[in-house]
Amino acid sequence: AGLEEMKDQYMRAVGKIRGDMLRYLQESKERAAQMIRQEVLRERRDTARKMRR
Amino acid sequence: AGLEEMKDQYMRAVGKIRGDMLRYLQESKERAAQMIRQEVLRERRDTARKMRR
Amino acid sequence: ASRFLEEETLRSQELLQRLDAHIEDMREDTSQTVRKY
Repeated sequence: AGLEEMKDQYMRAVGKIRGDMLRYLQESKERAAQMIRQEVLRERRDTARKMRR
Repeated sequence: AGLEEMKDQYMRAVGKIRGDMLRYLQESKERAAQMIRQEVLRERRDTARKMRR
Repeated sequence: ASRFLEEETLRSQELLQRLDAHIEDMREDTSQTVRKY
C-alpha cells in the first residue's frame, strides 16, 4: 500500500513535469511567432526607407 | 528495495524527458538561425532587385 | 517563416508523444514494482 502511494506520488510528479514542458513549449512558440512578426515589419520599413532614398 | 527501484524508474523517466527536451530545443535554435539567414539573404536580393528597377 | 512555425508545431507534437511514451513506460514499470513487492 505504501508502494502504491509512492507510485501515485511519482506519477503525479512526472505529470507536473509534463505540464510544465507543455506550457514552456507553447510560450516558446508564441514568442517565436511574435519575433517573426516584428522582424517582417522591420524589414518592410527598412526596405521602404531605402527605396525612398 | 521496492522504493529504491521506483525512485530509479522515476529518475530514468525524468532523464529521458530532459534529454528529449534539450534535443528539441537545440534543434529549434538551429532551425531558427538557418531561417533567419535565409530571410536576410532573400531580403537583400529582393531589395537589390527593386533598387535596380 | 510560416513554414518554420508549422514545422515547429509538428516537432513539438512529436516531442509530446515521446514524453507521453516515457511516462507510460514509467507507469508500467512502477506498477510492476508494486506487484512484485
